[in-house]
Amino acid sequence: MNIFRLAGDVSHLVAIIILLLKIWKTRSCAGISGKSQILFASVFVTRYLDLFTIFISLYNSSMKIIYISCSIATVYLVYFKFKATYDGNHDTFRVEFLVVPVGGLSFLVNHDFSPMEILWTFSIYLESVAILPQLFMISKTGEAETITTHYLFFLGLYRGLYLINWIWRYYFEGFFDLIAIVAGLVQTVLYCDFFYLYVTKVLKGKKLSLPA
Amino acid sequence: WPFTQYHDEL
Repeated sequence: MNIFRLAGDVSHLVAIIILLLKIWKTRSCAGISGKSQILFASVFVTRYLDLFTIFISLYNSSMKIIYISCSIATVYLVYFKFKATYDGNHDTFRVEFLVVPVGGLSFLVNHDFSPMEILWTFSIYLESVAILPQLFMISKTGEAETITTHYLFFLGLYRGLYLINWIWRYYFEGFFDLIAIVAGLVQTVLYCDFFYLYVTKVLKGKKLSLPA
Repeated sequence: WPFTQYHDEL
């Protein structure tokens, strides 16, 4: 465990909590893509099946349980508790265009052709693109609430910090997981355009709105 | 092709 990995995990947790609190406090999930949230919940469920097979550390297991519970709670809030506020008309990204290719790819390119490993690979690939419905929704409505942009910032920062963690681990531990690295790079790149808007607009106190 | 026995990251 190095500082970048820890900061990445914390940043990921902050993102998840920000979103949960935003929905809970405002009693509304307006502007949030339920589809992205379903994808993230699927990512956690398929990746953390190893909770039942191996024990790495108390930290590892507790974080996995927190991520899974929070992501499922978020999906519940969007589709059940605050369904009336869910902006489904703007959440029109075709998720099958992500899930089908990602599913196929995880069968073709993986570390080991076993059910657990294929599901892990699926979760890694799916996570890299799971934010697309949310970004698509923002591009459709042309704006995002400031709190939603903070959520996206921490979510993007998390994978960026993991990239630094992987460079660190390569040099100091000889650790190298090509699947995670390539997917993590794709994931981080998808946030770049958003990062630019976040720094140039949101951090200067302006609302994130896109030119028509 | 590096094979990791288990995944220790989140």
